[in-house]
Amino acid sequence: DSMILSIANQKGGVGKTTTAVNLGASLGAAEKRVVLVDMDPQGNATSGYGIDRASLTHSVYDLLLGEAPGKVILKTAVPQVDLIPSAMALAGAEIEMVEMENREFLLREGLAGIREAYDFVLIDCPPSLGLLTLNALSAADALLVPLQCEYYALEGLSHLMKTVDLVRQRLNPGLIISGILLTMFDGRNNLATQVAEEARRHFGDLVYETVVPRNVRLGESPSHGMPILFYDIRSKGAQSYLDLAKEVIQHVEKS
Amino acid sequence: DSMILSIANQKGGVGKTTTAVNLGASLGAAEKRVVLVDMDPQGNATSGYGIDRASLTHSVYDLLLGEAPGKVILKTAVPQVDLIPSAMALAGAEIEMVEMENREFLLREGLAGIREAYDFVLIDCPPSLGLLTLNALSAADALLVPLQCEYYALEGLSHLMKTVDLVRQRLNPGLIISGILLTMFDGRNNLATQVAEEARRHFGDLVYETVVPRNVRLGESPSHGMPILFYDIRSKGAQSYLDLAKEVIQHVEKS
Ligand SMILES: Nc1ncnc2c1ncn2[C@@H]1O[C@H](COP(=O)(O)OP(=O)(O)OP(=O)(O)O)[C@@H](O)[C@H]1O
Ligand SMILES: Nc1ncnc2c1ncn2[C@@H]1O[C@H](COP(=O)(O)OP(=O)(O)OP(=O)(O)O)[C@@H](O)[C@H]1O
Ligand SMILES: [Mg+2]
Ligand SMILES: [Mg+2]
Repeated sequence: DSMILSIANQKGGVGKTTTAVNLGASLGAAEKRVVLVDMDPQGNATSGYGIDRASLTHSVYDLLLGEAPGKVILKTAVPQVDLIPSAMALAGAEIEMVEMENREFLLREGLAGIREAYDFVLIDCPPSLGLLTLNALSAADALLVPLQCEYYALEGLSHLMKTVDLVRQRLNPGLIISGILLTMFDGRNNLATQVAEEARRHFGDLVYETVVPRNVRLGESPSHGMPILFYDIRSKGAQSYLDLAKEVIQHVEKS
Repeated sequence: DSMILSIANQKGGVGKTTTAVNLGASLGAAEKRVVLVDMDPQGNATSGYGIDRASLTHSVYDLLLGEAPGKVILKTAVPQVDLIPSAMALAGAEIEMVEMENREFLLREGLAGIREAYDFVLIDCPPSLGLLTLNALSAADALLVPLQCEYYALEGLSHLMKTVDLVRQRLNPGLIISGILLTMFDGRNNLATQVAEEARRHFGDLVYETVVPRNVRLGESPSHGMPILFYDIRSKGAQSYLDLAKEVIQHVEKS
């Protein structure tokens, strides 16, 4: 059975793309079949796998408008991991989608025919709670929330949780929270430790045991167009995403 | 004469709010009269000045719908600096604005009556190029682009510059780029140094001389609801924003 996992948080720069790219590759390394959907007009997950958007003719934009999934799925250089790339056209899509029937379900419908071919469908979201992210939340079985260990990021969490409740009530009753992932954690920094404690106090077991440390190799790997597993497997960043993949697989096998 | 400066970049987490809050306070310290407009539904600039959104009855949302500016301007604890706060209602505003006449000029019209009362109007933008940011770019005399010294942030810059060209052609012919501000710079990190060099090679004098270093005090000050000037004036973060204020004032006086 397959699991659709959306990676979302309206706060910018918290590690959504870094998590989507590297969790994807780590699940692939654990022999899971993965497809990564890049729902962000910025297209960072697409370039994180070394793919040049300008050279593409199809993208997730076409999938939203009813194109057959087979036309938009790309193989990546990483075994077991496929990609449905982003496109510049996504930037204007939200305004176009406002008028459409079923505007929140376009992605869900697009993925219906392919989910069985994969163990995991990961969806990278833009930093907003607009129609692109709502499509990802409506399509998902579960939500992974990267939480940067900073004040503004913690402040935004309650707004995200309220939106998730609304999505559950109106669009996707089965949506669960897979977990909250602490990212860019630096144990020497009091603020980071305080935010981590606060998150665990509020959300308890929802917070993954795996914590992603601040690790410069995670920032370097996208400039080489590859996930960290292939750029520097010995780094703390790579190890933490391998741990996260194990934890996510355990969650799925338990439920 | 007053200057309307928008602080924008669709890449998330690059230091837009940190720059809006701290440049504002630093311009205030230089005896300039400042109003900060929080156009981000997240409302981080509002809480960066210690203001609790939940307690407010008016916000920039009302200004966009034609409310008198006098009703929405708040005094902050910082002398010389006023605020037009954000509101949760902004999150749904983009969908509401799509249908409106003049949808890109609502903010410009709202600010027309108050700009003469200030030396600087700073506008903090959300991490997207949707209608809220387009309103800010249409209202602005100039744009300040915070650039985090990371790969994904640099990758997104060309898309932002293309959008600025479109805004200049269709909405605001007088829009200039005030400058590109390197943020979260860590000299020990090769990637940061490479990104800084690349930005200077591409954009030359458009890159401010002032560089904002990565400085944990900048992350701590929002949790105390105050700009860094009032939290820790001796910190490198505070000094860099005082330098930036001087540089921005010089640019204005020269042109
Ligand atoms: N654990 C980490 N250690 C160091 N750098 C990191 C880490 N995680 C992410 N980064 C870097 O921080 C920046 C922000 O991360 P990323 O782009 O993944 O966040 P995002 O939430 O996807 O941003 P956006 O909101 O713009 O989509 C990137 O430059 C990335 O390379
Ligand atoms: N120079 C710096 N040194 C250390 N931390 C910083 C620095 N500048 C900003 N930060 C912290 O990094 C995080 C991102 O900064 P900020 O929220 O200002 O970016 P933003 O571009 O406004 O994000 P968003 O895209 O969500 O609006 C915040 O937690 C902030 O406190
Ligand atoms: Mg991203
Ligand atoms: Mg911000």
